[in-house]
Amino acid sequence: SSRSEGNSYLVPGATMATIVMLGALHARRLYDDKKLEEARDKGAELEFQPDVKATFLRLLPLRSISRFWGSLTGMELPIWLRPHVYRAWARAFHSNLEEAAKPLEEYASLREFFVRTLKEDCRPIHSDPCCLISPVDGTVLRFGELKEGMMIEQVKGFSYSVSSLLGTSSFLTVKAEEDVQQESIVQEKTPRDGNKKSWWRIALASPKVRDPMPTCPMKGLFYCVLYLHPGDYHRIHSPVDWNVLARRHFSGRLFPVNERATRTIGNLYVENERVVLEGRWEEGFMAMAAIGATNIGSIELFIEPALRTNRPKKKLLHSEPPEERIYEPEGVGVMLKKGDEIAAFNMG
Amino acid sequence: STVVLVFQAPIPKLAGDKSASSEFKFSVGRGDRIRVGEPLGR
Repeated sequence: SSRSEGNSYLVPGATMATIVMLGALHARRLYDDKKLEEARDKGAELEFQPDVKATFLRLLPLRSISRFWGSLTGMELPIWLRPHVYRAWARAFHSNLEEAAKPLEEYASLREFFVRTLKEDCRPIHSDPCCLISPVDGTVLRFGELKEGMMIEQVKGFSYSVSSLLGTSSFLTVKAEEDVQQESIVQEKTPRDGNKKSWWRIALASPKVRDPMPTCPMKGLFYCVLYLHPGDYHRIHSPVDWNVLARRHFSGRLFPVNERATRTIGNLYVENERVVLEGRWEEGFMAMAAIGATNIGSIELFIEPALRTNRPKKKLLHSEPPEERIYEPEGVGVMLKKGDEIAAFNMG
Repeated sequence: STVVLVFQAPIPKLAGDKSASSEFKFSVGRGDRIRVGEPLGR
Protein backbone atom coordinates (compact mmCIF):
# COMPACT_ATOMS: atom_id res chain seq x y z
CA SER A 1 0.00 0.00 0.00
CA SER A 2 2.80 2.36 0.92
CA ARG A 3 4.68 1.43 -2.37
CA SER A 4 1.66 2.19 -4.57
CA GLU A 5 1.13 5.43 -2.68
CA GLY A 6 4.77 6.31 -3.29
CA ASN A 7 4.44 5.63 -7.04
CA SER A 8 1.35 7.75 -7.34
CA TYR A 9 3.37 10.65 -5.93
CA LEU A 10 6.47 9.80 -7.99
CA VAL A 11 4.82 10.04 -11.46
CA PRO A 12 3.23 13.46 -11.00
CA GLY A 13 6.47 14.60 -9.41
CA ALA A 14 8.56 13.57 -12.46
CA THR A 15 6.00 15.05 -14.83
CA MET A 16 5.98 18.27 -12.87
CA ALA A 17 9.77 18.40 -12.91
CA THR A 18 9.81 17.95 -16.70
CA ILE A 19 7.18 20.63 -17.18
CA VAL A 20 9.06 23.01 -14.90
CA MET A 21 12.34 22.29 -16.73
CA LEU A 22 10.78 22.86 -20.17
CA GLY A 23 9.10 25.99 -18.88
CA ALA A 24 12.41 27.26 -17.52
CA LEU A 25 14.17 26.54 -20.83
CA HIS A 26 11.44 28.32 -22.76
CA ALA A 27 11.54 31.28 -20.37
CA ARG A 28 15.31 31.42 -20.75
CA ARG A 29 15.01 31.43 -24.54
CA LEU A 30 12.38 34.20 -24.44
CA TYR A 31 14.63 36.17 -22.11
CA ASP A 32 17.65 35.67 -24.40
CA ASP A 33 15.62 36.67 -27.47
CA LYS A 34 14.33 39.78 -25.70
CA LYS A 35 17.84 40.77 -24.65
CA LEU A 36 19.07 40.26 -28.21
CA GLU A 37 16.24 42.36 -29.58
CA GLU A 38 17.01 45.14 -27.12
CA ALA A 39 20.70 44.99 -27.99
CA ARG A 40 19.89 45.10 -31.70
CA ASP A 41 17.59 48.10 -31.18
CA LYS A 42 20.53 49.87 -29.55
CA GLY A 43 22.58 49.15 -32.68
CA ALA A 44 24.65 46.26 -31.29
CA GLU A 45 25.85 43.65 -33.80
CA LEU A 46 24.70 40.06 -33.34
CA GLU A 47 27.61 37.68 -33.17
CA PHE A 48 28.04 34.22 -34.67
CA GLN A 49 27.65 31.56 -31.97
CA PRO A 50 27.31 27.95 -33.13
CA ASP A 51 25.15 25.93 -30.72
CA VAL A 52 24.13 22.33 -30.05
CA LYS A 53 20.79 22.85 -31.79
CA ALA A 54 22.59 23.81 -35.02
CA THR A 55 24.70 20.66 -34.83
CA PHE A 56 21.56 18.60 -34.18
CA LEU A 57 19.85 20.16 -37.23
CA ARG A 58 22.60 18.78 -39.47
CA LEU A 59 21.56 15.27 -38.46
CA LEU A 60 17.90 15.74 -39.31
CA PRO A 61 16.47 14.81 -42.75
CA LEU A 62 15.31 18.39 -43.32
CA ARG A 63 14.57 17.91 -47.02
CA SER A 64 12.23 14.99 -46.28
CA ILE A 65 10.65 16.96 -43.44
CA SER A 66 10.18 19.88 -45.82
CA ARG A 67 8.51 17.70 -48.46
CA PHE A 68 6.26 16.11 -45.81
CA TRP A 69 5.27 19.61 -44.66
CA GLY A 70 4.55 20.45 -48.31
CA SER A 71 2.25 17.44 -48.76
CA LEU A 72 0.51 18.18 -45.44
CA THR A 73 -0.17 21.81 -46.32
CA GLY A 74 -1.10 20.83 -49.87
CA MET A 75 -4.10 18.79 -48.62
CA GLU A 76 -7.41 20.21 -49.75
CA LEU A 77 -9.39 21.70 -46.88
CA PRO A 78 -13.18 21.66 -46.58
CA ILE A 79 -14.59 25.00 -47.75
CA TRP A 80 -16.11 25.84 -44.36
CA LEU A 81 -12.74 25.35 -42.65
CA ARG A 82 -10.61 27.41 -45.06
CA PRO A 83 -11.28 30.96 -43.73
CA HIS A 84 -10.61 29.78 -40.14
CA VAL A 85 -7.29 28.17 -41.03
CA TYR A 86 -6.08 31.11 -43.14
CA ARG A 87 -7.19 33.69 -40.56
CA ALA A 88 -5.34 31.75 -37.86
CA TRP A 89 -2.24 31.72 -40.09
CA ALA A 90 -2.60 35.44 -40.74
CA ARG A 91 -2.96 36.17 -37.01
CA ALA A 92 0.10 34.09 -36.17
CA PHE A 93 2.34 35.56 -38.87
CA HIS A 94 0.83 39.04 -39.38
CA SER A 95 -0.40 38.62 -42.95
CA ASN A 96 -2.75 41.18 -44.46
CA LEU A 97 -5.74 39.19 -45.70
CA GLU A 98 -7.34 42.22 -47.30
CA GLU A 99 -4.64 42.15 -49.98
CA ALA A 100 -5.45 38.60 -51.15
CA ALA A 101 -6.64 38.58 -54.75
CA LYS A 102 -9.38 35.98 -54.16
CA PRO A 103 -11.90 35.28 -51.37
CA LEU A 104 -10.40 32.96 -48.73
CA GLU A 105 -12.79 30.11 -49.57
CA GLU A 106 -11.23 29.83 -53.03
CA TYR A 107 -7.79 28.76 -51.78
CA ALA A 108 -8.06 24.97 -51.65
CA SER A 109 -5.10 24.45 -49.32
CA LEU A 110 -2.74 26.33 -47.04
CA ARG A 111 -0.01 25.78 -49.64
CA GLU A 112 -2.12 27.50 -52.29
CA PHE A 113 -3.03 30.32 -49.89
CA PHE A 114 0.64 30.80 -49.01
CA VAL A 115 1.63 31.70 -52.60
CA ARG A 116 -1.46 33.84 -53.14
CA THR A 117 -1.33 36.72 -55.60
CA LEU A 118 -2.34 40.19 -54.46
CA LYS A 119 -5.07 42.52 -55.63
CA GLU A 120 -4.05 44.88 -58.41
CA ASP A 121 -2.27 48.05 -57.26
CA CYS A 122 -1.41 46.56 -53.86
CA ARG A 123 2.26 46.85 -54.79
CA PRO A 124 2.75 49.92 -56.98
CA ILE A 125 6.11 49.89 -58.76
CA HIS A 126 8.20 52.99 -58.10
CA SER A 127 8.16 55.00 -61.29
CA ASP A 128 11.71 56.45 -61.18
CA PRO A 129 13.63 54.74 -64.03
CA CYS A 130 16.93 55.19 -62.14
CA CYS A 131 15.81 53.29 -59.09
CA LEU A 132 16.23 49.65 -58.27
CA ILE A 133 13.15 48.26 -56.52
CA SER A 134 12.71 45.58 -53.92
CA PRO A 135 11.94 42.21 -55.54
CA VAL A 136 10.14 40.89 -52.43
CA ASP A 137 8.23 41.83 -49.30
CA GLY A 138 10.65 41.35 -46.43
CA THR A 139 13.22 42.75 -44.05
CA VAL A 140 16.56 44.22 -45.13
CA LEU A 141 19.20 42.13 -43.36
CA ARG A 142 22.38 43.39 -45.02
CA PHE A 143 23.41 45.60 -47.89
CA GLY A 144 26.50 47.35 -49.13
CA GLU A 145 29.33 47.29 -51.62
CA LEU A 146 31.40 44.16 -52.11
CA LYS A 147 34.97 44.81 -51.16
CA GLU A 148 38.07 42.83 -51.88
CA GLY A 149 37.57 39.20 -51.02
CA MET A 150 33.93 39.32 -52.23
CA MET A 151 32.42 38.24 -48.92
CA ILE A 152 29.01 39.04 -47.44
CA GLU A 153 28.75 39.12 -43.67
CA GLN A 154 26.13 36.66 -42.41
CA VAL A 155 26.48 38.03 -38.87
CA LYS A 156 29.43 39.57 -37.07
CA GLY A 157 32.18 36.98 -37.03
CA PHE A 158 30.99 34.94 -40.00
CA SER A 159 30.98 35.76 -43.73
CA TYR A 160 30.28 33.74 -46.86
CA SER A 161 31.70 34.03 -50.33
CA VAL A 162 29.63 35.54 -53.14
CA SER A 163 31.15 33.24 -55.75
CA SER A 164 30.09 30.20 -53.67
CA LEU A 165 26.60 31.63 -53.29
CA LEU A 166 26.12 32.32 -56.99
CA GLY A 167 28.23 29.46 -58.37
CA THR A 168 31.06 29.96 -60.84
CA SER A 169 30.18 33.34 -62.16
CA SER A 170 30.63 33.57 -65.89
CA PHE A 171 30.36 37.34 -65.55
CA LEU A 172 33.42 37.62 -63.40
CA THR A 173 35.48 35.49 -65.76
CA VAL A 174 34.23 37.32 -68.85
CA LYS A 175 34.70 40.74 -67.27
CA ALA A 176 38.14 39.78 -66.13
CA GLU A 177 39.06 38.87 -69.68
CA GLU A 178 37.48 42.04 -71.11
CA ASP A 179 39.19 44.25 -68.59
CA VAL A 180 42.51 42.54 -68.71
CA GLN A 181 44.19 45.75 -69.85
CA GLN A 182 42.67 47.87 -67.13
CA GLU A 183 43.19 45.28 -64.44
CA SER A 184 46.83 44.91 -65.35
CA ILE A 185 47.15 48.67 -64.89
CA VAL A 186 45.51 48.44 -61.50
CA GLN A 187 47.71 45.54 -60.45
CA GLU A 188 50.93 46.25 -62.28
CA LYS A 189 52.84 43.46 -60.61
CA THR A 190 50.40 40.75 -61.73
CA PRO A 191 51.92 38.72 -64.61
CA ARG A 192 49.84 38.62 -67.81
CA ASP A 193 50.01 35.01 -68.85
CA GLY A 194 46.62 34.73 -70.54
CA ASN A 195 45.53 32.05 -68.13
CA LYS A 196 41.80 32.33 -67.33
CA LYS A 197 42.32 31.24 -63.75
CA SER A 198 44.66 34.10 -63.05
CA TRP A 199 42.08 36.63 -64.30
CA TRP A 200 39.44 34.98 -62.18
CA ARG A 201 41.71 35.47 -59.19
CA ILE A 202 42.24 39.11 -60.14
CA ALA A 203 38.52 39.69 -60.42
CA LEU A 204 37.89 38.17 -57.01
CA ALA A 205 40.66 40.22 -55.50
CA SER A 206 39.40 43.44 -57.02
CA PRO A 207 35.65 43.50 -57.71
CA LYS A 208 35.78 47.06 -59.06
CA VAL A 209 35.52 47.00 -62.84
CA ARG A 210 36.94 49.86 -64.88
CA ASP A 211 34.96 50.88 -67.92
CA PRO A 212 37.09 51.13 -71.09
CA MET A 213 35.70 54.66 -71.63
CA PRO A 214 37.56 56.96 -69.25
CA THR A 215 34.58 59.35 -69.07
CA CYS A 216 32.25 56.62 -67.79
CA PRO A 217 31.97 56.04 -64.06
CA MET A 218 33.72 53.12 -62.42
CA LYS A 219 31.47 50.26 -61.47
CA GLY A 220 31.35 48.46 -58.17
CA LEU A 221 29.51 45.34 -57.06
CA PHE A 222 26.74 45.79 -54.52
CA TYR A 223 24.59 43.33 -52.58
CA CYS A 224 21.37 43.31 -50.62
CA VAL A 225 20.02 40.47 -48.43
CA LEU A 226 16.27 40.37 -47.84
CA TYR A 227 14.53 38.00 -45.41
CA LEU A 228 10.91 36.96 -45.95
CA HIS A 229 8.88 36.20 -42.81
CA PRO A 230 6.41 33.29 -43.01
CA GLY A 231 3.48 35.71 -43.22
CA ASP A 232 4.94 37.79 -46.05
CA TYR A 233 3.81 37.79 -49.67
CA HIS A 234 6.07 35.07 -51.15
CA ARG A 235 6.40 35.97 -54.82
CA ILE A 236 9.55 37.42 -56.33
CA HIS A 237 9.48 40.29 -58.83
CA SER A 238 12.08 41.78 -61.13
CA PRO A 239 14.05 44.60 -59.44
CA VAL A 240 14.97 46.31 -62.75
CA ASP A 241 14.65 45.85 -66.51
CA TRP A 242 17.19 43.12 -67.24
CA ASN A 243 18.10 40.14 -69.39
CA VAL A 244 18.34 36.85 -67.53
CA LEU A 245 21.10 34.93 -69.27
CA ALA A 246 21.49 31.88 -67.05
CA ARG A 247 19.91 29.95 -64.21
CA ARG A 248 21.67 27.73 -61.67
CA HIS A 249 19.96 25.31 -59.30
CA PHE A 250 21.89 24.21 -56.23
CA SER A 251 20.34 21.15 -54.64
CA GLY A 252 21.38 21.67 -51.04
CA ARG A 253 20.26 21.39 -47.46
CA LEU A 254 17.16 23.06 -46.11
CA PHE A 255 18.13 24.69 -42.84
CA PRO A 256 15.80 27.29 -41.41
CA VAL A 257 16.94 30.81 -42.34
CA ASN A 258 15.48 32.80 -39.45
CA GLU A 259 17.51 35.25 -37.40
CA ARG A 260 18.51 32.59 -34.87
CA ALA A 261 19.73 30.26 -37.65
CA THR A 262 21.88 33.02 -39.20
CA ARG A 263 23.62 33.38 -35.83
CA THR A 264 24.18 29.68 -35.23
CA ILE A 265 24.58 27.93 -38.59
CA GLY A 266 27.63 28.85 -40.65
CA ASN A 267 27.40 29.08 -44.46
CA LEU A 268 23.63 28.94 -44.21
CA TYR A 269 22.88 30.51 -47.57
CA VAL A 270 25.67 28.67 -49.37
CA GLU A 271 24.54 25.27 -48.09
CA ASN A 272 20.80 25.68 -48.60
CA GLU A 273 18.84 24.77 -51.72
CA ARG A 274 18.69 27.79 -54.00
CA VAL A 275 18.04 29.04 -57.49
CA VAL A 276 20.33 31.71 -58.92
CA LEU A 277 19.41 33.88 -61.90
CA GLU A 278 22.23 35.73 -63.55
CA GLY A 279 22.15 38.34 -66.29
CA ARG A 280 22.76 41.93 -67.27
CA TRP A 281 21.03 45.24 -66.64
CA GLU A 282 21.73 48.79 -67.76
CA GLU A 283 24.66 49.12 -65.37
CA GLY A 284 26.16 45.67 -65.96
CA PHE A 285 25.96 42.47 -63.97
CA MET A 286 22.85 41.42 -62.04
CA ALA A 287 22.23 38.21 -60.09
CA MET A 288 19.49 37.13 -57.77
CA ALA A 289 19.63 34.11 -55.43
CA ALA A 290 16.35 32.74 -54.04
CA ILE A 291 17.24 30.62 -51.02
CA GLY A 292 14.86 28.01 -49.64
CA ALA A 293 14.31 26.96 -46.02
CA THR A 294 12.77 23.98 -44.19
CA ASN A 295 9.18 25.20 -44.35
CA ILE A 296 9.55 26.90 -47.74
CA GLY A 297 11.72 24.42 -49.55
CA SER A 298 10.85 24.73 -53.22
CA ILE A 299 11.23 27.57 -55.67
CA GLU A 300 8.96 27.88 -58.66
CA LEU A 301 10.36 29.82 -61.61
CA PHE A 302 7.75 31.40 -63.87
CA ILE A 303 10.25 31.87 -66.71
CA GLU A 304 11.05 28.15 -66.55
CA PRO A 305 7.96 26.27 -65.29
CA ALA A 306 9.59 22.88 -65.85
CA LEU A 307 12.20 23.48 -63.14
CA ARG A 308 11.62 21.33 -60.05
CA THR A 309 13.44 21.96 -56.79
CA ASN A 310 13.50 20.13 -53.42
CA ARG A 311 13.20 16.74 -55.11
CA PRO A 312 14.12 13.52 -53.33
CA LYS A 313 17.59 12.21 -54.10
CA LYS A 314 19.18 8.94 -53.08
CA LYS A 315 22.38 10.62 -52.07
CA LEU A 316 22.98 14.29 -51.88
CA LEU A 317 26.49 15.50 -52.36
CA HIS A 318 26.78 19.08 -51.23
CA SER A 319 29.94 19.56 -53.21
CA GLU A 320 28.32 18.62 -56.51
CA PRO A 321 28.18 21.40 -59.15
CA PRO A 322 24.89 23.19 -59.70
CA GLU A 323 22.60 22.29 -62.53
CA GLU A 324 22.93 25.16 -65.01
CA ARG A 325 20.82 26.33 -67.91
CA ILE A 326 21.74 29.05 -70.38
CA TYR A 327 18.64 30.80 -71.71
CA GLU A 328 18.15 31.16 -75.44
CA PRO A 329 19.01 33.09 -77.52
CA GLU A 330 22.48 33.02 -76.01
CA GLY A 331 23.64 36.47 -74.99
CA VAL A 332 20.08 37.85 -74.92
CA GLY A 333 18.28 35.37 -72.70
CA VAL A 334 14.90 36.22 -71.17
CA MET A 335 14.00 39.90 -71.02
CA LEU A 336 12.24 41.00 -67.84
CA LYS A 337 10.67 44.34 -67.03
CA LYS A 338 10.89 45.99 -63.63
CA GLY A 339 8.12 44.57 -61.44
CA ASP A 340 7.48 41.43 -63.54
CA GLU A 341 6.76 38.31 -61.52
CA ILE A 342 9.73 35.94 -61.74
CA ALA A 343 9.29 33.26 -59.11
CA ALA A 344 7.50 32.08 -55.98
CA PHE A 345 8.56 30.27 -52.83
CA ASN A 346 6.37 27.25 -52.17
CA MET A 347 5.69 25.40 -48.94
CA GLY A 348 7.64 22.16 -48.82
CA SER B 1 13.22 32.20 -47.19
CA THR B 2 15.75 34.76 -48.31
CA VAL B 3 16.64 36.63 -51.47
CA VAL B 4 20.14 37.95 -52.15
CA LEU B 5 20.69 40.51 -54.91
CA VAL B 6 24.17 41.12 -56.34
CA PHE B 7 24.54 43.82 -58.95
CA GLN B 8 26.96 46.17 -60.60
CA ALA B 9 26.42 49.91 -60.24
CA PRO B 10 28.42 53.12 -60.51
CA ILE B 11 30.78 54.16 -57.73
CA PRO B 12 32.81 57.36 -57.29
CA LYS B 13 35.88 57.47 -59.55
CA LEU B 14 38.22 58.42 -56.76
CA ALA B 15 38.11 57.66 -53.07
CA GLY B 16 36.46 60.55 -51.29
CA ASP B 17 34.90 61.92 -54.50
CA LYS B 18 31.40 62.80 -53.33
CA SER B 19 30.49 64.92 -56.33
CA ALA B 20 29.64 62.04 -58.65
CA SER B 21 25.90 62.30 -59.28
CA SER B 22 25.77 58.89 -60.95
CA GLU B 23 26.95 57.04 -57.85
CA PHE B 24 24.62 54.28 -56.63
CA LYS B 25 23.14 54.78 -53.17
CA PHE B 26 20.90 52.51 -51.11
CA SER B 27 17.77 54.16 -49.79
CA VAL B 28 17.08 51.57 -47.08
CA GLY B 29 18.50 50.81 -43.66
CA ARG B 30 19.27 47.53 -41.93
CA GLY B 31 16.19 46.03 -40.32
CA ASP B 32 13.81 48.08 -42.48
CA ARG B 33 10.65 46.40 -43.69
CA ILE B 34 10.27 46.76 -47.44
CA ARG B 35 7.64 45.73 -49.96
CA VAL B 36 7.75 44.78 -53.62
CA GLY B 37 8.06 47.88 -55.81
CA GLU B 38 9.53 50.16 -53.14
CA PRO B 39 12.97 51.59 -53.94
CA LEU B 40 16.03 49.78 -52.60
CA GLY B 41 18.45 52.28 -54.04
CA ARG B 42 19.03 54.73 -56.83
